[in-house]
Amino acid sequence: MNVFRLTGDIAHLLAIILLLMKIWKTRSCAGVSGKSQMMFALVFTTRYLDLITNFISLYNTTMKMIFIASSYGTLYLMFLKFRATYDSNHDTFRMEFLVVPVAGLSFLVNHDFSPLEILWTFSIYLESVAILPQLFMISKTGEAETITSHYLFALGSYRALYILNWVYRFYFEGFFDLIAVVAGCVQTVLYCDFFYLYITKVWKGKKLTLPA
Amino acid sequence: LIGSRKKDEL
Repeated sequence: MNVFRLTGDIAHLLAIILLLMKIWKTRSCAGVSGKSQMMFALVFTTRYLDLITNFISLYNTTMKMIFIASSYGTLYLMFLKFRATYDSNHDTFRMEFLVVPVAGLSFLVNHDFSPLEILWTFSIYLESVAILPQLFMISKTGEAETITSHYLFALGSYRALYILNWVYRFYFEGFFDLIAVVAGCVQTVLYCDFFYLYITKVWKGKKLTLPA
Repeated sequence: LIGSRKKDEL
């Protein structure tokens, strides 16, 4: 464990809590992409199957369980409890355009052709693009609530911090996972436009709106 | 260490 990974994990946890709190407090999931959230639940489910086969640490097990539970909790709030507030008209990104190619790629490019390893690879690839429906939704409506933009900033920062963690681990532990690093860089790049808008608008007290 | 080993990251 190093400081980058720890702060990355904390940012990730913070993002998930922020989203749950936003939905709970406002009793609404308006502006949140149910498709991105479904894919995140799929990401955690396929990645953390090793909860059953491997024990790494109490920290690792606890965080994995929190991530899985919270992703399904978010889906419950969005698709059952506050279903009436779900903005499906604006959530029109086609998930199959991401899930199908990512599934194909995880069969072709992986560390080991075994079920758990392929599912782990699938989750890494899917995570890198799972935010696209959310970003697409914001580009369609032209704006995001401030709390939603805080959520996205925390969520994007997490993988950026992981990149620093991988640089650290490469130099100090000789650890290098090409699949995670490439996917993590792709994931972070997808946020760059959002990061720019967030820093130039939300940090100056304005709402996140897209230039016309 | 390349890739496939016990995954300690989240």
